[in-house]
Amino acid sequence: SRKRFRDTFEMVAEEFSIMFRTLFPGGRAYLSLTDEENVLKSGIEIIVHPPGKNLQSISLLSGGEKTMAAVILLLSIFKIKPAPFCVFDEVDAALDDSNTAILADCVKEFSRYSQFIIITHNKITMEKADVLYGITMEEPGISHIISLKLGDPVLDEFVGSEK
Amino acid sequence: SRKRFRDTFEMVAEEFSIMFRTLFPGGRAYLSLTDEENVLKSGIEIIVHPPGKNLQSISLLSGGEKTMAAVILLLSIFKIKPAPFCVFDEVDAALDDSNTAILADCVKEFSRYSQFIIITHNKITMEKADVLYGITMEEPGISHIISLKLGDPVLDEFVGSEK
Amino acid sequence: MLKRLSLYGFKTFAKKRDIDFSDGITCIVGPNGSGKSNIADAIRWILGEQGMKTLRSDKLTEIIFAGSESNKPLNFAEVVILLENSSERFPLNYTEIEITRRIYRDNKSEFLINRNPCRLKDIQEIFLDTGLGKGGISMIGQGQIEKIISSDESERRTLFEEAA
Amino acid sequence: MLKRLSLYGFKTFAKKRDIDFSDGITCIVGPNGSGKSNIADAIRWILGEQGMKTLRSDKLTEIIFAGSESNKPLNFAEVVILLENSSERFPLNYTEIEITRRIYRDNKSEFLINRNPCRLKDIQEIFLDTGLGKGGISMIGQGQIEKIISSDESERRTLFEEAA
Ligand SMILES: Nc1ncnc2c1ncn2[C@@H]1O[C@H](COP(=O)(O)OP(=O)(O)OP(=O)(O)O)[C@@H](O)[C@H]1O
Ligand SMILES: Nc1ncnc2c1ncn2[C@@H]1O[C@H](COP(=O)(O)OP(=O)(O)OP(=O)(O)O)[C@@H](O)[C@H]1O
Ligand SMILES: [Mg+2]
Ligand SMILES: [Mg+2]
Repeated sequence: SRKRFRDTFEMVAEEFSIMFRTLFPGGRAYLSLTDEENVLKSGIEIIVHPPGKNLQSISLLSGGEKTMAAVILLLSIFKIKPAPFCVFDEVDAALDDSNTAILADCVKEFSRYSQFIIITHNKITMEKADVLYGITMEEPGISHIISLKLGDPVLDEFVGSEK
Repeated sequence: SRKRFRDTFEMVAEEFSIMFRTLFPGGRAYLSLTDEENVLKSGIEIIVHPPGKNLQSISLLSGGEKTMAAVILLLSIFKIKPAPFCVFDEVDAALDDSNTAILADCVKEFSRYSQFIIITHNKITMEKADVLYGITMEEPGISHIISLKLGDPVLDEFVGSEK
Repeated sequence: MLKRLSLYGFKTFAKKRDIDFSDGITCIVGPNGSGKSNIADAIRWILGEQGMKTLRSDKLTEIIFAGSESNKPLNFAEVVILLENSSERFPLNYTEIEITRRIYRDNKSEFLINRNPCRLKDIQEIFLDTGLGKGGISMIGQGQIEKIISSDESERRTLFEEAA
Repeated sequence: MLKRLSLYGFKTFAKKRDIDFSDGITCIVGPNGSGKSNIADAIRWILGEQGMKTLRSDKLTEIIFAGSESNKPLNFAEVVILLENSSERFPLNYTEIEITRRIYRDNKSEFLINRNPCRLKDIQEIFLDTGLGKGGISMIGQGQIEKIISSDESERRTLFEEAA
């Protein structure tokens, strides 16, 4: 079990580093065990270097940078141990255009092997959907669901603000 | 001091109720003291009724509904006791178009008496600015500030995603 | 994989509604307060979630439709999930798994797997160790994504253990 | 009211930068990680903030520009704020108040009010009870707005007391 944890950790760590520097050329990210001797009790440290920036503690990262690092870590774990499906509720809230597009493409790629259910206000994210549902309150206080087609003008009522 | 707290509380509570139902016709919101006898130790309860919905605990409210209620409470306190200036860092992150516009108009109105510094990715919010600054990383890792004019095509690089 | 979710009386879903999911990406959009996160809550609940904080309520009966301007409250909430299991992803001998969960105003609960009554525990056990159970990382709630890297070292550790 | 903020060596502001504020609404926009929240941090810091968590760092010297791909680290961070005080909003006998705060790599600090050396405490006292001081509600950080109504009752109480 100690070996199993160690192996999984190393696979996830490798995936994390590769994915981060692929999506952010010039950037680096690593996972490391704080206590190499005591793998079963060790904490896990996360080190993130956005492109062009020097190494500092992850608490100094911006909201968008933290979101991207967190999503990449999550997807790295998924790659090693896929879940039956995944639900993301407005994970793109803190992201600018560029990062939203990177995230959306990344999820699109993963969706070939895994199922994703994504709640969003974001048009860029929406455009990657295979199936799109709009939730409305046609009657006060009661949710109503309608199927939407990308490119449907009705969609504009469902699109959150232009950021 | 007990009297002073009581008076301030009642003024803020009145402002909160008025502002909420003005911005959300058909909706209601109240503040109440949990312990009327012991004003100096009492907790403060917040009750929010979005239009058309029945009264329930505020924990059930959506992200956007909570944000709007919180901002209205904040502005109610400001009206009674204005601060020299106010800094909002991406308070519109959870809001859809309609609520973003309501918030932006509300802040515009308040800005006649108070100074606001607003960090946002949102075009609707940006359009209310009297002065607009874009922050970029022209040199890696170093912030650069440029003055922007509304309507300037350069603005598109600064606008977050279309939601 | 998740095929369909049916909600009836769950939070704002006063009228019975079905949602069919794509095997790729299904996006859910709509204005603030329309019920999007309520759908995510329903998924957590049907997978056996008991944590009130995660469901944003103070007691379990608060998830039953409480009435609105135009409708009276309901007396129960029901969620049904239909899962595809031909790849035997879930530890049950069915190619399709249908899970039903109901709660009534008097706090009674009902649990069914493929229409057979069972206990909450039986449902939770299906999802143990899949990333969908308690402590799993497949369900990211609103405002929660940053916690994955901000959380202290021991919390992250739990994340990895769940995955390992 | 806030007239100008100057940053030099503060986080990503390696080069000296001035920001002049409108008396109405000043909006700050830009891509993720460009430095917008760093400006908000600089405002908190110059008003006397000492809380590491609020400044997103583990120790105070972490707010000094740490270098980048193209630039060497700096040895100090300096923030200067210029406040309009003709309405005597602040308890000082000046129509304009200029506050300077510096920190050096060796952890030495300098504080100045209108170019006169003072203690951190003197700066903090200017903003006590204005909504800008510790516990005040005029500075809403990223992801913090919902806490105003989600926080438990005693926390909200503190909010009101600060306002009253
Ligand atoms: N038991 C219930 N009965 C009726 N309405 C309920 C019940 N539980 C929650 N609600 C309502 O559901 C709404 C919240 O829905 P939800 O969180 O799904 O919104 P959302 O679409 O995710 O919005 P946002 O974009 O702001 O996150 C609230 O207005 C709340 O009052
Ligand atoms: N002392 C320092 N030296 C150099 N860079 C620093 C320092 N402190 C913080 N940073 C960098 O500042 C960046 C964060 O900036 P900031 O939080 O202002 O971004 P932001 O514009 O608010 O972005 P977002 O839109 O994602 O919230 C991080 O990349 C971080 O590494
Ligand atoms: Mg939501
Ligand atoms: Mg920020």
